[in-house]
Amino acid sequence: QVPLTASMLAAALPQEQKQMLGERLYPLIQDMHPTLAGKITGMLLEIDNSELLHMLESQESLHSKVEEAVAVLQAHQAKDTAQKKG
Amino acid sequence: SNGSNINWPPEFRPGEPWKGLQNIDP
Repeated sequence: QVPLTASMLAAALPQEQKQMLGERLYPLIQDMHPTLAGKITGMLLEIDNSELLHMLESQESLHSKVEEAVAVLQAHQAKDTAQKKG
Repeated sequence: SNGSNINWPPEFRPGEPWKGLQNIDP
């Protein structure tokens, strides 16, 4: 697969840019967290495209952001569960 | 408002159009 570049992104519409980034990020995230991959990818797509490109190039950077996103997601879900219990 | 939103975050599904960001300026 051809690596995604900034110039490739620049040629696309904003909505398409996120789609392209998501398609590249998803399989990498799925390797780390198979059941949460869709949600984590959705969260990470809120980040700037330039940083997302960097994450695609740097395993270390991607890994740390994914772990950050998982922590936020779990805290969010725990809060929801607590609220439902009353 | 407590800011809670059980639908957050939007889920990305490969092969489907991404609709998570509806408010991007063209």
